[in-house]
Amino acid sequence: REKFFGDQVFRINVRNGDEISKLSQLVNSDNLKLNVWKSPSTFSRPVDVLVPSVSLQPVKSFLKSQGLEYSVTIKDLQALLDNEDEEMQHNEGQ
Amino acid sequence: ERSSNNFNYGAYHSLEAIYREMDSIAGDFPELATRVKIGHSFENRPMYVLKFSTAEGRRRRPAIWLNAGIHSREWISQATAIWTARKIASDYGKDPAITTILEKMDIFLLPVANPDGYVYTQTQNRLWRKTRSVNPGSPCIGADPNRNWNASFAGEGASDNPCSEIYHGPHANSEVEVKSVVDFIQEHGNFKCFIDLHSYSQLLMYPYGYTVKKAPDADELDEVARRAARALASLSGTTYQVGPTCTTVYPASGSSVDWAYDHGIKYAFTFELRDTGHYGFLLPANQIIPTAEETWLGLKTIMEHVRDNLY
Repeated sequence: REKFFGDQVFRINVRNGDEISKLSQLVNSDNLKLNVWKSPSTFSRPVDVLVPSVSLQPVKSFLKSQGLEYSVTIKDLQALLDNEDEEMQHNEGQ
Repeated sequence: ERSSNNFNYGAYHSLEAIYREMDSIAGDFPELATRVKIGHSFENRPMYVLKFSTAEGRRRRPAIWLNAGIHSREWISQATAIWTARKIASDYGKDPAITTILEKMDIFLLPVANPDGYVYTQTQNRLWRKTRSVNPGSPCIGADPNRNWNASFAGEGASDNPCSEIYHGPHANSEVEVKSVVDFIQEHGNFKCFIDLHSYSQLLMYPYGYTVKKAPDADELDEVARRAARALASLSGTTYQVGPTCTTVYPASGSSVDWAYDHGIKYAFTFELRDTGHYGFLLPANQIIPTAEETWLGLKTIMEHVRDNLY
């Protein structure tokens, strides 16, 4: 099974068209292997991106250098998956 | 009636368990529900819909299509759909709204529109979204089945890169799962409503996704959607944003509801079910039934409007 150890989900706030285009540049970069859960669209809607552990540093640096605001909404994706798996096994047992 | 079998609606299930439960619903309500095979997936899994009909034999009754699980990782949508299936069957004859809807129309419910993807999320990669078709010349698998419909195919908001999560596929209907639904709906020819259930971020949207241009029926769809969102919120206060796909979430070409709308199915809506983002696509199982219950109120509002405004 594919694992997501150390992967995090970032919520990024965009305030103008310039920030949307900067962010699009980031999410379209093939080598960072980002998985966009909620795409950049309008200013009122934050963007959610799954960032693999190997890409955490470069993504953080990019966001910082471009002045993009972000927060980490899921700190440990694998922990969530493990909990879900446990819950499913428990339900199956029931 | 729910204690007559051991299916737990408050839990996530395998494809086999969902298919068994569809069979069981059909068995429990033989006068109302039948499980119909409408096609198969790329990896040759069957695609089943539950057909709810009170008019045996009259094939071209006006109909409603409820679609769920097209993006395989959005598990709350498949779970909500199977709960909804049992709800439709058990409320018929008791709840005047669903009774009168079914006296006039048929309902077709597809709980798992992307069976290969769903199995893959349970066995290999929980976050898989696409189909599992092979892309010749690329190491990457699958296409986004909600970019693969013949509605401004390969336009804005879809990718031509097979490795992208929003890859539109080599041509419209290239994904056999999409083609199966398209063929079924076209062959039937009398669908009046198409609702796609997704999850993430609580939205209720209507065409278009592929353009910012206003749909000819946008005012009516907006009014219906706002009423549906209010009904949904009445249960536990879940707030939905309402509007056209393109400006409410993001531009997306080749989507199911845009195809439905462009092919004469006026009442075309997309739900994005409950999920703040803090759970990713891993909405805790104890929220399945609350989500299904509130969604039901929204669905019922739309279906009642369709019933009263057949065209």
